[in-house]
Amino acid sequence: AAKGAWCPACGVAALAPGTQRDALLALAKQSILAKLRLPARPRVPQPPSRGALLTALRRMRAQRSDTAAAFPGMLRDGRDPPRSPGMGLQEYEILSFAESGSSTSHSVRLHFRFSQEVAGSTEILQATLYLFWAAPSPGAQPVTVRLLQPDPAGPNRTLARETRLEVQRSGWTSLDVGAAVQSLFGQETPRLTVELEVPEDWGSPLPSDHSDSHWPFVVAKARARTPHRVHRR
Amino acid sequence: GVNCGGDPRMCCRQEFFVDFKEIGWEDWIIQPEGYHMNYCAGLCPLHMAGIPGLAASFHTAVLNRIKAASAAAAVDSCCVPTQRRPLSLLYYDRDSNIVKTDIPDMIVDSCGCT
Repeated sequence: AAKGAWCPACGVAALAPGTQRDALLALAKQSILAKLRLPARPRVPQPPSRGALLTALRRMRAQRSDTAAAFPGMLRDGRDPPRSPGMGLQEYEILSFAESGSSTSHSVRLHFRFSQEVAGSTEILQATLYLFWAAPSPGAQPVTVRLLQPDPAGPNRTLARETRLEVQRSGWTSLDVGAAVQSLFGQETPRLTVELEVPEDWGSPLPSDHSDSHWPFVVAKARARTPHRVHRR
Repeated sequence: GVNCGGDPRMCCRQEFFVDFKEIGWEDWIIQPEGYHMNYCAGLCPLHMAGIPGLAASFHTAVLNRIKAASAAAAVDSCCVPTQRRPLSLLYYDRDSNIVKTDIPDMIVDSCGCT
């Protein structure tokens, strides 16, 4: 580059090999964290159980092939067809497993947290909640799913949406929670709270063991918000 | 584009692989195992500046016209990326959610002189 012009790699070439390597590694870390909008690398994660992860990936794949069958224009692996050039906005797919909250004998609250880095700079394209019902006996039985949102007036939560389902047998249900997750994405701590209520004789709506492969999860798809257009004067 | 040999003189692409295990990031980045942080290095002497195909562009064509008019008017030429691709990452975020994203323009595939 022209003398005095700054570019990340130019200065590196002049360093001694050892120092050069360290400088490049530091540059790589800084570049990746900046693009992920992370102030620092995340702490050591608590990965989900292998069973829960494999089940979630299978359900996501099943969902994609259903969508692909419904919309033949999509690519084989469920990706959207390439968009027109210049539309290269960064997209995110997020898989969030539930944290269990307060519970009674036949109801439980679930929390799904979303990181501020992603939530603060993207818009939700779609979000789906996956729940497994372990019906103790066949036949239609009523269950209720409530989406709760923070109450601006205080620490409690208010009802945002209630869905009643008739469960015929054990199995998975998926619910569209896109609007609820989008409404969170402007908040300080974006956290989706879901309350499940089942008939008294079912016992808890949640699997007894967190490592159970039927643990509830949310799959969300988000896209970086288009930068504000500069109005030409 | 040209890959740098042992001692890059002319504008070329210097390969540089960052192994996430080496920097202690393998616990939160699930895939891939590393990042090809290639970069452009080397000189762009006048006779190489703007050779179409190295960094063929309208900008280059204009520069060629200026040089054709008078060598003194020619400006400095830079060794820059001419082709880049996204880095696909699968990682755990701060809440241990699993996130997949493609970061655009993160991997330099070829370099050239402006």
